[in-house]
Amino acid sequence: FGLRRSLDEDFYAELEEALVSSDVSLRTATELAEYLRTEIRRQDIAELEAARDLLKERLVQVLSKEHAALTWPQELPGLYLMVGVNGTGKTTTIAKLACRAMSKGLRPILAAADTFRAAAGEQLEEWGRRLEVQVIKGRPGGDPAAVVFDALQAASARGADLVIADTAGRLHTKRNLMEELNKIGRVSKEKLGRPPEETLLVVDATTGQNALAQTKEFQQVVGLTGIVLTKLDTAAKGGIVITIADETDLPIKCIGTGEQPEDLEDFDPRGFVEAILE
Amino acid sequence: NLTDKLQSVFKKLTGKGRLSPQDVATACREVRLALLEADVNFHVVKDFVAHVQEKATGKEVLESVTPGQQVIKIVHDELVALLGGESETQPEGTADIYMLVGLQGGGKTTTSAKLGLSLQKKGRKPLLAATDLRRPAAIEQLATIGSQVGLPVFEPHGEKTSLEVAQAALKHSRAESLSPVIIDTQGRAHVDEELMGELAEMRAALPAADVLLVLDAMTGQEAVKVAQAFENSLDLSGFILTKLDGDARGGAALSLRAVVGKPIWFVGTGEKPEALEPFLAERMASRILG
Ligand SMILES: Nc1nc2c(ncn2[C@@H]2O[C@H](COP(=O)(O)OP(=O)(O)OP(=O)(O)O)[C@@H](O)[C@H]2O)c(=O)[nH]1
Ligand SMILES: Nc1nc2c(ncn2[C@@H]2O[C@H](COP(=O)(O)OP(=O)(O)OP(=O)(O)O)[C@@H](O)[C@H]2O)c(=O)[nH]1
Ligand SMILES: [Mg+2]
Ligand SMILES: [Mg+2]
Repeated sequence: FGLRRSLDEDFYAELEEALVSSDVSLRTATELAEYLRTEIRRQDIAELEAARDLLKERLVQVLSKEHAALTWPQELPGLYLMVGVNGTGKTTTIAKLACRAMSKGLRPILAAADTFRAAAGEQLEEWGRRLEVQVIKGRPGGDPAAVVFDALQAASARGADLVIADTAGRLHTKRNLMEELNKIGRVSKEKLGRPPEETLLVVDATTGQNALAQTKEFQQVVGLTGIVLTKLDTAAKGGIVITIADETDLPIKCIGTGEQPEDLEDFDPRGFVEAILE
Repeated sequence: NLTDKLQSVFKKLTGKGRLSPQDVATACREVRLALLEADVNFHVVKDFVAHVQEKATGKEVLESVTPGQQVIKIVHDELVALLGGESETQPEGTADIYMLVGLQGGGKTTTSAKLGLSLQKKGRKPLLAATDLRRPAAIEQLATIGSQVGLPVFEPHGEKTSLEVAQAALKHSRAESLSPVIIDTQGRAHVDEELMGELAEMRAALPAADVLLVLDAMTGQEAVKVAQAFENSLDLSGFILTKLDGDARGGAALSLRAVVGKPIWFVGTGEKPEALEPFLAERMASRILG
């Protein structure tokens, strides 16, 4: 946006359109416009470029959180727990994280704790085969918490550094499924003697306002350490994370940019904001 | 919710009179907010609210309802009309080939089995065709669900492309007197030229097929571009909106119908094979309005 010459009402209308069309909530877009109006007046800004930079800096500030880097385990084995609603890319992201861990010289083990969905275990096993990483599977319909427990056990026994655990996709509105997730979290924490190094909510960048409700519900039920925003290669802007960043303290740790194990990047607030504003 | 908000906007309009332009403008701001919160596309909202504003301004305030309720009724009725109206006929389910297409993770594989089960209950003998050669264990996924519901699944046997698998499945269906063939395809981004090209090829080879775009109900503003890209490339028969058992308001539905103009056939309401229902415009309108 920003082909206008002057900072008039049309400028603010275009700004709102650019942000909302990227799935930033109207409320957040309005707050950003208010901030901009105040600062433009206060700093006596008349140039479009200066106003744009002001907005850019503000967005980068909103998106820059503490603990934005992935936490690698100090005590071994560590645990990454992947959670989120159906189809967002949890299982595929595990393959990417395993790849990342190995590039750091760590030895991961994968826990196929989605014991519900058809061929979920087989999907993760196939990734394990391709990456030459061990996969601990449960029996179909079995207790997912037990699979994570067994994987942590196996990791200790075999000297692996990190368990990356898959869970079944679940809508945050399903009480029994969220309770099941809460139990997985508790059992894992008890086995580790500390919370998992990462409990990552995997969010699809094509998701609209519902991602905010997802984040709040999952945060309550299982205590998140960060967000992985997937499918940014599909042209969706993923602007809802700006609203999420505005309303929670959660950092976006990584982004998914494709369907292969190498398609994972660290979240770069500045690059992300530039893509939103172009 | 929107009803409460509009009631309070119009609280002062107690006596009988006309809806003033200012009151309608205030109400329309609330409607706009509600629709954007529901993921209705920015431009679709703009046109829709302008249309409602026109309809509502100067309208006589009816004796029996409050002005707020009156605006709500206009909004609701306009939404239902835009979603295809209640009179929209349900799909016949008579095609011999169905192709399920869409973005990654939208629910195509699960929905293929759901569609098969629903057609089987209507007396047909569907064959599910697993043509996703890329996603790990995609074939197993469809084969597993197929066996769970008692539907035959055609699996690849060395074919190099998805189109070859689809053609082999068709051949098999004729030999076994199975119909229709429901083709599950791999997820793809509407901006992926290569994959969209491959899909266009498959569609061109199956001109009589009913092509259904499977879209996640929580899809945001990008829904319009996605739907339009698939429509331009494939000439869709309709849409299936999935994961409506969540609390996403589903405003993408309005984008599909209003912009692309093809009907929404079904909605997915759960992970089980039975969780497929016909699309109802009234119900969707209420959901979008919150
Ligand atoms: N283009 C693109 N596709 C992705 C990305 N991440 C995952 N996918 C695809 O999204 C689809 C769903 O991925 P999964 O990993 O199965 O998602 P999930 O969250 O584990 O799904 P459920 O277990 O069924 O809830 C697959 O087709 C993946 O290849 C990404 O960053 N970009
Ligand atoms: N709650 C709910 N989950 C659904 C619904 N439809 C599909 N799912 C789930 O969404 C996830 C993705 O479904 P898939 O059928 O694998 O999606 P897909 O479009 O085939 O994915 P790709 O082939 O990777 O593009 C799975 O966890 C399904 O169980 C629905 O209507 N409601
Ligand atoms: Mg999965
Ligand atoms: Mg699939």
